[in-house]
Amino acid sequence: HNNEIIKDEL
Amino acid sequence: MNIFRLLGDLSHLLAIIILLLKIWRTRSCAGVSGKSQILFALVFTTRYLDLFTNFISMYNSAMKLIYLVCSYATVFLMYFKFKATYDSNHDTFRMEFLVVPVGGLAFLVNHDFTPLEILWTFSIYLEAVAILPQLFMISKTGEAETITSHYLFALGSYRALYIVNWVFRFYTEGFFDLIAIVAGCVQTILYCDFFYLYITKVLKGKQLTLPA
Repeated sequence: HNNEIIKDEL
Repeated sequence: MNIFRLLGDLSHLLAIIILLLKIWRTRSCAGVSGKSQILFALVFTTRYLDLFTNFISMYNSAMKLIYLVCSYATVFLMYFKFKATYDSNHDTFRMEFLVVPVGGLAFLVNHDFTPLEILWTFSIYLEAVAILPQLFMISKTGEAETITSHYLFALGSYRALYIVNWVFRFYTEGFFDLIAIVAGCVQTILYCDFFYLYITKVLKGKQLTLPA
């Protein structure tokens, strides 16, 4: 699920 | 991190610094849309709410802080310190025409129906259209100062470089975020006619004037 991907982009 | 994203971030940082220095040094915000700057401050505010809860790296936290501080400083300079030079007669784009539809879309199309995710999605959609008041203002005045056109070129290049970064990440990590990609493409497409004018005029030393 997408929100497991840490938002590492600015 | 990859070179495309790093160049994109540096281009974004350059744009923000160019604008802030232009206003500070010339003590004037003529030709700059205050509404776009308010929207950008809103974009960073809703996107970086996890600044203190979700540490990624020193670089990530430092850049988020710089973006937040510079965007609010720019809004402050435009609406308070150098308010007399703010051209409100030409900065007439209705921000609510952007914020309301973008807010509704963020509720309908998102990865996760949680407050933080919806606000992040809102910031992604809003950033895609936040430059419209600025482009609208230039179309009304029919011209832009050269420094403002450099600002816009750096700002437009940042998201174009992010698109290359997303292609690169897709092929190397299999990572992709459709919401960010679609919004990023819309954002970059909005700059296309400006890019054309910038390359055909400003790079040849001419003033950026829009065909009336």
